[in-house]
Amino acid sequence: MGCAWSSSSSPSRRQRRAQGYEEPAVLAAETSFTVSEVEALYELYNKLSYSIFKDGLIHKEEFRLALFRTSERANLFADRVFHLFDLKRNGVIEFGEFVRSLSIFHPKALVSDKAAFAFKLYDLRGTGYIEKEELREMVVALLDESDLCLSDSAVDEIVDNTFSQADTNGDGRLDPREWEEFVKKNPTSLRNMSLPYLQDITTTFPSFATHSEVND
Amino acid sequence: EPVALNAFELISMSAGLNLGNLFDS
Repeated sequence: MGCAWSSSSSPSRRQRRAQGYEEPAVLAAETSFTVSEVEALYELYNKLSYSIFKDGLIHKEEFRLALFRTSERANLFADRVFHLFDLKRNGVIEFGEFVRSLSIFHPKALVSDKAAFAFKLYDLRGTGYIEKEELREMVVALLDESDLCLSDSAVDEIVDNTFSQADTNGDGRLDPREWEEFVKKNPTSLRNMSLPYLQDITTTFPSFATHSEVND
Repeated sequence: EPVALNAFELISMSAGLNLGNLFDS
């Protein structure tokens, strides 16, 4: 994808912004972040989006590079997260998409939003349900990428036991309501949906302070 | 005892879901 730039409304102070740039005030109004935090996230976004392709957009390879230190390693879950962050489905994550998606991972974000995101993540085939075979596929993928070793029968037992708890109507698949009930009873199932970093983002990226034009 | 594990908790251990790495990059 080529490099596409647009000018901001106040060019005297602001840098030229990459395609998909949205004003921090707009993003702050729609998310769990303050304006300063959105500006800090822009520092991170810039770093990630110029790591390989230098076009100010996060490509899947750059996302993988940030997660795994290599752009080559395909990973079911990382690729699923990338797909969900890419709200426009144009193969890249733009700044607004990055902020809106990360907002769900803010420790203060609504649990219902986290649960909804996780549901979409685990609904591999986009049927509107988490199917038992999808859950098995994900457990096998996790085992393949890790040092954990479980027998096929142990995997089956884990998947069956989880489904027996969650699939309350016994139709072999989880609908959004069953999922919501399940995570209420098993909140640790959403532990990967909260990033403590996001509560301290302006400390993590203090360089934003020299550029900030706002007082939150 | 592996059968006590919740499959979704197990999945949450995936490095691909550890977005904290974005901040360490």
